[in-house]
This record gives sequence, C-alpha cells and structure tokens, in this order.
Amino acid sequence: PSVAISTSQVRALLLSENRQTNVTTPMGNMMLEIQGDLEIPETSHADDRFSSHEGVDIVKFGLLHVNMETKSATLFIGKKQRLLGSVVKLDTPLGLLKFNHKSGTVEMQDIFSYKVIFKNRPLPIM
Amino acid sequence: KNFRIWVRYKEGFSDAVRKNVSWHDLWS
Amino acid sequence: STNLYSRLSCDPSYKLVQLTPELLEALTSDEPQLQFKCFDEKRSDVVLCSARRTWLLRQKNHSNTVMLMREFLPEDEQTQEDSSLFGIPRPINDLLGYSRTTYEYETRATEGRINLDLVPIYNGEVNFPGESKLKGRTLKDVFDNSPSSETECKVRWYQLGGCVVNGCPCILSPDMLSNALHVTLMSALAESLDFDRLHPCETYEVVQKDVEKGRSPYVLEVVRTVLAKFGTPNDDETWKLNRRQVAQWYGVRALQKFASRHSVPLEEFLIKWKSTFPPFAGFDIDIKMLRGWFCEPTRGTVQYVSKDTLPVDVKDRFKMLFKLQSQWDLEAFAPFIEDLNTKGLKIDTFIMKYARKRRIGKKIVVCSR
Repeated sequence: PSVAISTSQVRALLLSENRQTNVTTPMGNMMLEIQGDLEIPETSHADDRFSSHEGVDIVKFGLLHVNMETKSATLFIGKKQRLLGSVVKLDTPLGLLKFNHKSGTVEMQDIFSYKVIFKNRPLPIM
Repeated sequence: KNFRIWVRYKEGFSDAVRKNVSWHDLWS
Repeated sequence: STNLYSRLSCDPSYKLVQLTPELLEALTSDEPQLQFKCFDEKRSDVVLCSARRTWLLRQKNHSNTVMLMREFLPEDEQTQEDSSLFGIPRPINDLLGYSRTTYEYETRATEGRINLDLVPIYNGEVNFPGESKLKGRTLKDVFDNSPSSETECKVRWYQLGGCVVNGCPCILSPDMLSNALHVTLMSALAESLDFDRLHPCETYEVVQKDVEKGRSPYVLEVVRTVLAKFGTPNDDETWKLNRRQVAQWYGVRALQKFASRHSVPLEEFLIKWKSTFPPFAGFDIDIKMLRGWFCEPTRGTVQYVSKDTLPVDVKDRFKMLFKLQSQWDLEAFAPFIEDLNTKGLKIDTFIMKYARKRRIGKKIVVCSR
C-alpha cells in the first residue's frame, strides 16, 4: 500500500517565504496546547455558548489574549479558570496532514512554526 | 446547566513513548 | 483577544508530522512528491519516502491536549459584555477548534527495502518468465510497491542482482550471476576492454562473440546487471569495475565450493580462490575481504559459514559462533552480528552485552562469557 501526500499548498507557502510569525499561520490555523484535559460537553445544551457552524455543533469555551511583544498568553476557560502561558517557537515545525478516508488521499495543508502553550496550573478568575 | 467547560490539570508531561506506525494506524 | 470555540465532536482525520530540515528540503525540491509506503497493510511499518530518501515513521505520544484551530466567522455574532472579558481587550476574531491530537509523527532516516514478493529468480531458462505471477508488471511496479525511495530502489535492485528479462523483472540466481560475471570478465579481457570504462552495449557485443551460437542467456540486460552490481557508474553511462567486490564474490563462491563440508588450510584455500578467476585477470585477494563468510575452527584453517544457518535470536547466534570458533578478532566477529544491532549501538558495546572482550597484545579478541 502507498499514498502520495499532496504538498502543493505548503510547497507554495515555503517557496513564497511567507512564514508564520504570529500565533496563527498565514493559512489561518493555530495550535493550542494545554497541560491537562480540556473537558467540553459532547452534546449541545440550551445555553448561549452553544451554536452551530456549517451544520456542526460548536461551543464557545474560552477567551485568548496574546501579547506578541512579551510572547505571553492568557486563556480564560469557561467562567471559572484562568491559565497563564506563552507563545513558543517550535524546535521542529509541524506539518498538518489531512487524511481523506473516502478518497484515500492525504494532503499536507499547513505548517505550524509556533504554538500557544499553557503548562501552569489554572488559577481562579477573581 | 448540566455541563462543564473545564481544564483538568495534569502535574507532569510525558512524551517518552514511541512506536512504529502500521498502515491501519495511519488511517485510524 | 480571540474567542475560542470548539466542535463538540472533533475531526480525527488530522495528524501532525515533524518537518525536519531533510523533509523541508524534499518539500521544496522539484522532485516528485512525498509518499507514505508500507510492505503490507497488517504487519509492517509505514515509511515516508521522497524521491531519494526513506524515513521510518514513529508515533510519539504525549499527555497534553493539543487542539488545532482555524479562523472562522461565527454564524450568530454575539456581543460580549465587558464583565465577561475579565479585564482583557475585546475579542476581534474567532477561532474554531476542529481537531485534537495526542501524538506527533517523527521521522527517522532508514534504508529503503525492495519488495521482492512475486519477483521470480532467473537461472537462464529458455521460456522465461512462463506463467510468472509478475507477468505484465514492470520494474516501476516493483519499485512502486516497495517501501523505499526510487533512487534507493534503483541502487538496491542491482545490488540484489535484479534484472529485466523478456520484459519481466527478476533476480538473477547466484549461479546465473556467477556465470554471467565470469563470461563477461573473460570476454572483456579477450578484447582488452578498459575495466574502468565498461559500456553495457559494447560489453554485451564482446560477450556474444564468445558464447555459442544459438540462444545465449547473457542478454543485454543481464550484462547490464553484472556491470551495475559489480561496478560503480561513471558520468558517461560506462561502469568502473569494482575489483574488490568481484574478488569478494569469487572468494565467497570458493568458500562454498572448497570449504563447506570441512575446513581447509588457509594457504590451500587462497590458491584455490585465485584459480577460480579468469586467467590473467589480475585480481588481488586477501582473506580479510571474506570476513563475515568464514570461521577459523583451528588456527590456520578456514571454513565457510552460511548466513542462512545463523540463528535469528542474538543469544543463540553468539552461542553458535563461539561453538564454531572459541575466540575471534573483533573485526572478524562484527560482520556476523551487526544485523542484530537494531538499536544502532557502537558495535563493541553491542558485542559486550553478550560476550567478553580480552586484549592480547595489540589485538582485541572476543570470546564467550
């Protein structure tokens, strides 16, 4: 078995030298990492935070503030938790692979050079 | 409201485990 | 600030792979694309291949939550009260988490391997390939089905004695290869061809002069395989014969012929080895070339050790080797066990896990524990 990885999108990115310098990539993706389990409901509830997007149920779970000068980040989870973290440059960039099970194809859609990471214990929101 | 949006913190971080990948793993 | 949303059920079809400098180089090169390949679906390991290189894929699990998010426009825009902003600036954009991952793929450089399933052996048969299951398939098909880059496939193919006879990819049998090599050398010597610049077509022509009229098994492709297996390419489609490799081949065949059933005095073996070459061939020989193929059961004698008889289990292999020969020079011992050193340790570190090392004068010898 074998499958080619479609790389035209990231190849164009790399050759254009349009690299990620912010928390979001030029393609609009972001990597969020938390040292812990992020618990989110599996089903929708009658609450403002629940809505849908393109036919898929979604929930608003937090608010993120990033200071690119100091590379610090604050993440508010729900109504009760506050996490302090940072914007970190990855030692090795990560390619984002999308596996399409119907067509049996693989595409490398983006490259992450940074992530926002929260390693500290959550604090209460005062 | 019977739901929770919450981070359950973990004291440490581990990433030492590595394994080879089978074709089935790749597509799982 | 940014509003963060998440899908209630995340999309599991996204994965992350570490992009090492080699992979980034492969991504930006003009060569064909990267591929995931595997020997078979059930048991074997997936590799990542560029046109020239192969990497083993390794899954590195971790214990954190990693969420992949992208910018999006919520369908129902909600204004946020200041009290729910916790003192930070108002949100100006929105991100939607669409996938979570608990591992990354790492890549480790490895050797590509050729999938020889269904590739028949060619021993000079008249009606080759007959009803071979590989009939109708090309060499490109064999390479496509192999967990290896194309460049490595091409090199490895000839190292294995790979050939294409009557349109069918095949492996030349050891006898066929030996005979083809011998005939090629004899013919090239007779016509005073330059061993440093052998062209396949010219070499084939001189071989045809020397074989009996009628059907010769030494077709152009066979001659090409001989040159590619026993030579290194020059810039101009010619091959430079690797004399050491040729001498080694003759040496192993001589060990199989003269020193299989019982050991033979070294001096006698060297004479016999030399006699197997074409006359006036002028190949230098040295018993050290054959390390990994013989043992010295008693001082000054040699005996062939077939790789097929070596146990796969490391302890059993060490035991067998010390039974054949109680004490080995480190350099003579290493070729017999290096394939078992899968973790890539320094060879003497690996050997010391299962044997003892002693210094005798300037030499290091290995013996059982």
